[in-house]
Amino acid sequence: ILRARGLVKRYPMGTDNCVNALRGVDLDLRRGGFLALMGPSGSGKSTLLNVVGTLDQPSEGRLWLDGRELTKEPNSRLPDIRRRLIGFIFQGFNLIPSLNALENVVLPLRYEGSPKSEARRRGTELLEMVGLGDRFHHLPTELSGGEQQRVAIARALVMKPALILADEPTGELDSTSSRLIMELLSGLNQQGQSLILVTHDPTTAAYAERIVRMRDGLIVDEEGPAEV
Amino acid sequence: ILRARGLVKRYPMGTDNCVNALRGVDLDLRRGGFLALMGPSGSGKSTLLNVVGTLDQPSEGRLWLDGRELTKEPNSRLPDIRRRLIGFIFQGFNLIPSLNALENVVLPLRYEGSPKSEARRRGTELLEMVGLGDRFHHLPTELSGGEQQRVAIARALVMKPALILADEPTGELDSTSSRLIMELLSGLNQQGQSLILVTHDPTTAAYAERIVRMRDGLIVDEEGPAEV
Ligand SMILES: Nc1ncnc2c1ncn2[C@@H]1O[C@H](COP(=O)(O)OP(=O)(O)OP(=O)(O)O)[C@@H](O)[C@H]1O
Ligand SMILES: Nc1ncnc2c1ncn2[C@@H]1O[C@H](COP(=O)(O)OP(=O)(O)OP(=O)(O)O)[C@@H](O)[C@H]1O
Ligand SMILES: [Mg+2]
Ligand SMILES: [Mg+2]
Repeated sequence: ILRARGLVKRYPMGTDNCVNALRGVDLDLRRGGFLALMGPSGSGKSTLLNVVGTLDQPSEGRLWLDGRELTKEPNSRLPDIRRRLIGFIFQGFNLIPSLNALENVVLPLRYEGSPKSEARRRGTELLEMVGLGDRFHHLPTELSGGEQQRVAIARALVMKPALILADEPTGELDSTSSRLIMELLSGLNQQGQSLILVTHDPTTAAYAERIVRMRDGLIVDEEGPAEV
Repeated sequence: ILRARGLVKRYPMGTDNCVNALRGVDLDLRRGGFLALMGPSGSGKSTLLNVVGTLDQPSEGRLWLDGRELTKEPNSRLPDIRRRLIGFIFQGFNLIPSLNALENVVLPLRYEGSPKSEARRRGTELLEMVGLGDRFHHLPTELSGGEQQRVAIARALVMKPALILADEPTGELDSTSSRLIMELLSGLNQQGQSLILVTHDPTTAAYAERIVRMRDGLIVDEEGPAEV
């Protein structure tokens, strides 16, 4: 479902300085695959996820999603492709502060014109699945850190996207909530959901079928979870 | 340095609903103490830290910091007391988006009227201690998640406060960066720094001399790290 070749991402800083966030990354994910991406802080994991998820343009390299070469698509078409195919769980959560938990979760559905009752039914189901059945009406500021993270997870799942890109989905969660979320994602994967998950937690990474490690903008290691 | 008795925090939700975030919490920390606070998502850890740190007023209960009863102080005096005595590391980091890493770190010093050169020297030293020596001039949006978290840590340390309250300071950090931060905090504690640290990571909690566990707004367990 995903193929990336030679991804480079440079961030110019001033006139003669540059951060080489990605220095030539190749990545493959089969349909229904489950990959965990690990590496030190600043190694390029979020950058790779953002480029793969079309939220950021690579400085060099090519990217294919669902058979289509995204690096050849005009930028104007990317938001559409992204909304249909990709569910993003952001490292910083990115909830809309003026909307409550349920409204945040159903936002993609309402955007598509889904009827209010159907959106409410689907959003409620997902909030219950992440253990927030009694927090629908809370605003993000009225939720704990881990609760905000779980709302973001529910939102990414609401459209049943072809590919889920999760950036540290259990970063703020205790072991019980982490297990709840990972069982949920693992269950979806068993039903065919493709998943790339960034994590620094080996317990979370162990749910994946492959672990890819980064360092300084490069992939330096690849293994199956049995070898962790 | 800290004493809390009977802390209750209720959040009214609508006319007949209420979240009981804290249901009667007692807490003690000796000068130079190091306490880790653990518990499930939503159990009240951040709320307890915010109340202890005077960022939030308890619905009931009493609080003493450095010998002074804060629950008897007029609200107008609290920001002053807080700025002098407490260094906060927030779960969501709370950096100022328009200021770069160095400016964010030295903000408390500049607020106090510290000369620019002295602030710069102190801020640079702290950024280097958290491994961000080459990221001074980056804005928060130009930093990775873990880098933003480390800037927030450096900022909390810049005033050498009597008490540091850290809410999940390693939540977005890989094991190497976590160890760097915990060695730094542990080192400060050995020099007399008082610390309360919320975490869901047992490795991080193991640096503390006591671990307090919460569940549903109450403290349910207390132990020394040897018993983890
Ligand atoms: N402003 C608010 N209004 C209503 N409810 C709130 C508010 N802030 C927090 N809560 C609720 O209070 C409970 C405790 O929140 P708190 O942030 O202290 O949890 P926590 O232990 O820090 O959780 P986490 O590990 O997920 O960060 C949560 O269930 C949350 O939904
Ligand atoms: N907009 C930007 N401008 C300049 N540099 C950037 C920008 N965004 C990220 N960087 C730098 O690129 C590097 C990679 O960032 P990235 O967010 O991908 O790291 P990461 O692996 O996700 O780290 P973490 O585990 O801390 O979240 C970092 O060192 C960061 O400072
Ligand atoms: Mg990241
Ligand atoms: Mg919290």
